[in-house]
Amino acid sequence: EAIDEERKVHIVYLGSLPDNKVYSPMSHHLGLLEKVVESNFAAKILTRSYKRSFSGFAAKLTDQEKERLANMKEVVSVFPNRLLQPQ
Amino acid sequence: TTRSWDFVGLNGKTKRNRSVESDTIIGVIDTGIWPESESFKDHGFGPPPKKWKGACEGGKNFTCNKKLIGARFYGSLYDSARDDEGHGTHTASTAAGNTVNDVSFYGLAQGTARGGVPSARIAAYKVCGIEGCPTDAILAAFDDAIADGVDIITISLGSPDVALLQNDPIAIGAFHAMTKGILTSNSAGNSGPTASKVASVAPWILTAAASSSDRRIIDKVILGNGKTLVGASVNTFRLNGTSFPLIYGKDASRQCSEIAAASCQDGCLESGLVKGKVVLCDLAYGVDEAYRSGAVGSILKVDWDDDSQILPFPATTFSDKKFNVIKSYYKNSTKDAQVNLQRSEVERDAAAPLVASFSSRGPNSILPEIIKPDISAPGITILAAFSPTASITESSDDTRHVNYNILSGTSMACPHVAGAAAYVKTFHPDWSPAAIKSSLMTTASPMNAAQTSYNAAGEFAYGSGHINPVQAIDPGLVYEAFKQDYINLLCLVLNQTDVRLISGDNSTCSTGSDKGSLQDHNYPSLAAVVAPNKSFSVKFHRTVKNVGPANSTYNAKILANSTQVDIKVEPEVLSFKSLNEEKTFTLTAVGKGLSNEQHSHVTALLVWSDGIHSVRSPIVIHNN
Repeated sequence: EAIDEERKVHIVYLGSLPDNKVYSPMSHHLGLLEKVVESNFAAKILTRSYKRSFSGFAAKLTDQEKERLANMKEVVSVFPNRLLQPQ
Repeated sequence: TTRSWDFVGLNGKTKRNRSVESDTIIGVIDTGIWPESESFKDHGFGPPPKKWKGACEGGKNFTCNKKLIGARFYGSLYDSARDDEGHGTHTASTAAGNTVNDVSFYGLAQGTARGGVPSARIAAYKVCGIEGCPTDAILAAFDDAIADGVDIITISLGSPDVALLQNDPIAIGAFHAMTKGILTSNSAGNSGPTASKVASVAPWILTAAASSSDRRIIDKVILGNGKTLVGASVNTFRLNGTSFPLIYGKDASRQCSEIAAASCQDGCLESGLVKGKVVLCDLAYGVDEAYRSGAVGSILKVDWDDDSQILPFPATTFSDKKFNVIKSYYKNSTKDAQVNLQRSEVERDAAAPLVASFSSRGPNSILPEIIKPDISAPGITILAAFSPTASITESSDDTRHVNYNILSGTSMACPHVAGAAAYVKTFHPDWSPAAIKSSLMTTASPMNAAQTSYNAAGEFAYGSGHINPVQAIDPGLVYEAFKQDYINLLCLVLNQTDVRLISGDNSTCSTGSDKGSLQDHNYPSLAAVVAPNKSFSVKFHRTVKNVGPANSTYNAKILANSTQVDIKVEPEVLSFKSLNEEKTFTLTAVGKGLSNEQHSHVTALLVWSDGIHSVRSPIVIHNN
């Protein structure tokens, strides 16, 4: 129910890719999001999936959703997106 | 670049392993790339290396070739990997651009442009838009670059704020790259010369500080009294040798406060008062107001004059002392002050390499036992490829466009370090990222350590010294480190949960007496933190691997300027019987105590020498 302005992009870092060959990162990422938002909404707030060299995703989250994800055993860390600059 | 690679010893005649170089891929995470640049043409290149698993997904109107073999972009606000800013084109060409004859910036810095490894391939990952470079995009670029099969990653991006390793996408991405054998070079940041601002702090990253090369771009101002002053800016405009009246900003404004007018703040200068004159401004950003108000030129004050910035119209910059000479001349010749602004010229800078004033300094605020930056490379007035549609200065009134531009920053040093690392890798394709890093650090040339106003930080400013890629292919010994070594280091400063935040796996931290100490991480430079005003005795344990002749004997030598510290190495002689044989040694530093002044430190140099190789490691004991 949170309006878009209340959501901020966060990186949900899940660490190394599992060795399991049938592992589907996308469904894993959506599955995790579906634990904190309604299933039909998860795809809308997922902005990026990391799936080739390590696992994780970026999603527009409220503070509450961020906390819930951060407390999940399989989530390594959740940190806010920020801007870097050319040097 | 037209001079910097020659300055570090990689010239057109340097020994190269061309077929391996052609199979080397540099991943550039930046503002994109200008694919049509001469520096990225594919004449003479064969098909992409077999190991390449990437793609050309550069988007609209973007075509790759056999030199620029891959491109991706990660923003929703742009539709291609094309570089609209010029920064990524500049860094990519610095690392691996083709050899291109007779390039210059309006005749300045003329020469043959060349990257560090001109035969290498480039994969560009565009992560920055006008708003900046979001970390979610940076992490996505690492995710792809590692899987695509690049050999070296160069990322000239950063923040003025230091992030914890577990929240730092460059540290996390580079960690995964390291585990796959890929070394990441990252810019130290441009927050110098204030201490402890270096933003790239992870030990598995090779962090680049910016230094001067022996080509300096200057511009002269001749005052009406005949005195000539040498300024530091890139002024490509000719005023035909004519002198013009000089006016101080505060005398050219009636509606602004004296301070605002003296700085030439926006809207302060009156056209009628500055027309046909050169305006003196107390701040560098006054150049735009001087330009817009119709002045002929401008003289501006800057904090540091070791870097020459491009200015959008006839102008030059001076640091405090020289600027005050001009101000005094103006005051003393009230109505008749005249100045003649000369076009920029190039001169040889015998003081190089000197670390840049803007280059971010240590100590490392996250891991003070790891000296950061690691190494220095040219980062002042570097001429390299540029996007022809991008603005060459920040002034909206500057309509000039070029194919090769002069930029300064640790961004420019970073691809020099990446290019040097790639050069080493072409001779040693199987070396680990740590071994390549070690080879560059222990063979680095000495910097000019003259105690200028901004150069007091020593190793905290320039790390192990100045890149010397030719020497780095034959370092003799290397300090090796692998994933588990970095995990062990992190376990000393973070709890197991936080270590897993970085490694992303189920790494465990040992407990009890076998944890080791922060001084024991097998880093190619040595640092320790001690309490102020207390005597200290610090032990460092290190292992070196013989990568030179099988039978070799190395002797340890300590070079120290200070009597504050007594350093002993045990054993003092290391004898090797085979290639890749490893030997350990212990270095003990004993001192009576450092003062409690901020960042008080003593330095020394450990040199292992077999008569041919000289394996150098700086030692810094500091109070943090």
